[in-house]
Order: sequence, then structure tokens, then C-alpha cells
Amino acid sequence: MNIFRLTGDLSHLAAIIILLLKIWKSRSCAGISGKSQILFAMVFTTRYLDLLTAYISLYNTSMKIIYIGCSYATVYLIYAKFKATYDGNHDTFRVEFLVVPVGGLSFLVNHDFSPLEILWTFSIYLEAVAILPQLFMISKTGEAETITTHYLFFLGLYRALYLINWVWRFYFEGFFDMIAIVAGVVQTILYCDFFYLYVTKVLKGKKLSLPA
Amino acid sequence: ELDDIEKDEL
Repeated sequence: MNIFRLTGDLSHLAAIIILLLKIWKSRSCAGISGKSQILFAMVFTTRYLDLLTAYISLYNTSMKIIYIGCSYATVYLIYAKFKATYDGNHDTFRVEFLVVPVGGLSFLVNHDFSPLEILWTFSIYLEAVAILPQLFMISKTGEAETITTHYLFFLGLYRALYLINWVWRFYFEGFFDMIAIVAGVVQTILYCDFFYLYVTKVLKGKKLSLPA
Repeated sequence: ELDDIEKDEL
């Protein structure tokens, strides 16, 4: 565990908590893509099945349980408790165009053709594109609440920090996982446009609105 | 081989 990995996890945890608190306190999920949140719940479910088979550390287990719990709670708030505030008309990304290719690819390109490994690979590929419905929704509504941009910033930052963690681990431990690295690079690239808007607008106190 | 390294990352 190196500092980049730890700050990456804390950034991820911050994003998940920010979103959950935003919806809970404002009692509204306006501007939030329920589809992306369902994809994230799928990512955690398929990735953390090893909770049932392997114990790595208290940190590892507790973080996985928190991630799964918060992601399902967020999906519940969006589709059940605050369903009336869910903006379905703008959350129209065709997620089947993500899940099907990702599912196929996880069967073709993986480290080991075992159920747990294929599900892990599926979760890695899915996480890389899971934010697309949310980014698509923002491009359709043309704006995003500031708190939502903070959520996206920490969410994008977490995998960018993981990339640095993998450089660190390759250099010091000779460890690298090509599947996680390639997917992580794709995932982080998808945030670049948002990062630019976040730094040039939100950090200057302006509202994030498109077109720029 | 990868799979004998526990997936300690989240």
C-alpha cells in the first residue's frame, strides 16, 4: 500500500459519500444519472465477490463493504425514495451498449478463465465506462450542480491516483496488471474534458455549464 | 502469475 493507492481510495470514498449526502440532504437526485449508479453497483458487486472467499485485511474488507453499501443505498434513493426527483428524460444513455461489449470483452481478454476472474475483469472494464451515462446526462442538461462536479472530480481523481500507484508498484515491486492499467487509462481519459471544465470554471467559482 | 497475488486493490 503506497500513498497514491491510499489517497486514491480516500478520494473514491469521498466521492461516494459526497453523492450519497447530496441526495440525502437535498432529498433530490436531480442531475444525477441513475444508470451510472446502477453500473457502479454492478461494478462493486462483480468485483467484491471475493469478500465471500478471501480475507485480505480489515481495511480491504471494510472498504469493500462500505462501497457496496453506499452504492446500493444511492441506487435505492434514486429509484425508490426520491424517485419523483429522478430526471429520467435526460438519463437516456443506452447502457446495453456498454454492458454487452464489456461482457463480451471480459470473456475474450482476461488473466484466467475462471468465474471469479471473469467477473473481476468484467467489473474492471465496466468501471472504465460506467460514468458515461452521467457525463452524457450533463451534456444533455447543459449544466451540473456544483456538488455534483465535486463528486465527479473525486471520482475521476481516484483512478488517476491509481494509475500513479501502478507506476509506483511497477517501479518498486515489479507488479503490473495490464488489464487494470489499460482500463484505468481509458477511465481517466474520459474525465479529461470534465477535469478541464472543473479547473477552469468550478474552481473559479463559476457554475459548470455547457457549451463552455 | 497474477492470480496468485491476492487482489489487494479495491
